[in-house]
Amino acid sequence: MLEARLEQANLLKKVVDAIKDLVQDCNFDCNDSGIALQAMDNSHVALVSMMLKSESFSPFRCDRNIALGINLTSLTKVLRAAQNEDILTLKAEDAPDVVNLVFESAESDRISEYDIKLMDIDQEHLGIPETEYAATISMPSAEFQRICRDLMALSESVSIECSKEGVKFACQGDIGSGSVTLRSHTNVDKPEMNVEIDLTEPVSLTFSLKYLVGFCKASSLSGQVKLCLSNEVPLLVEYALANNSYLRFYLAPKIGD
Amino acid sequence: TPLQNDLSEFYTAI
Repeated sequence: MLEARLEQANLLKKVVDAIKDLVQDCNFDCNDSGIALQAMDNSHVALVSMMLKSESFSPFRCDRNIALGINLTSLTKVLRAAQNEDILTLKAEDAPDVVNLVFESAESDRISEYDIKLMDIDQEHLGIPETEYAATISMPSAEFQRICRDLMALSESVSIECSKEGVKFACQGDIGSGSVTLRSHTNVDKPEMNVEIDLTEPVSLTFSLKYLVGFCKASSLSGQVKLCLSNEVPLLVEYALANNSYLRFYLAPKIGD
Repeated sequence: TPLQNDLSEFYTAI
């Protein structure tokens, strides 16, 4: 059986909120290392990969591999009933029909309990190899969100060019063009404001801004976001969570014109 | 507008 207790419901609320517009029905794959999810959007352009390590829960117990097929719209409805600060416990039997969610207020004696019916989801799973990326950029997640939103006002695509000069986000649209260039930057007092560019070779790739803006819904999960790029492979956008847990998005590049 | 790639062109289904 599965029993996984989160100190704050907020974490799961934010994760689900960040991915629910991208993917609808997902398997939450539970085993002794934690709870993982991988799902592609309907157009097969973007993929979300979540890992909540067992260390992110206290306690965490999962004796067997259990796949919880959950509709994220349903999960969102139930999670709305949880306060951000509530303790959240997920429970399921070994061959479950439902997943049970318990929300406990730390301040009062209120306990609420919900069951969500599970679905059989036959999901395509992609093998994503460990990749040595040509460029890795760590930057404030709010800055990345701002850049994507600002450029989307002009165009549906953005080119991300990384060179030893820095990283340049540029777009061209009907009304004109725009770009934002960031250079490496260290803020000793506020490390969350750091921009770190690790480059082994110059990279230039073009991506759909609609998807990037969607990924940025995860910004409240982490002060920093990591962008990993290599020529002619999908972009990795990673929001690191506590205890080596993460929320990652992969986005296929655009080609030619 | 550049053409949009598909993720399955890069990663194999398992």
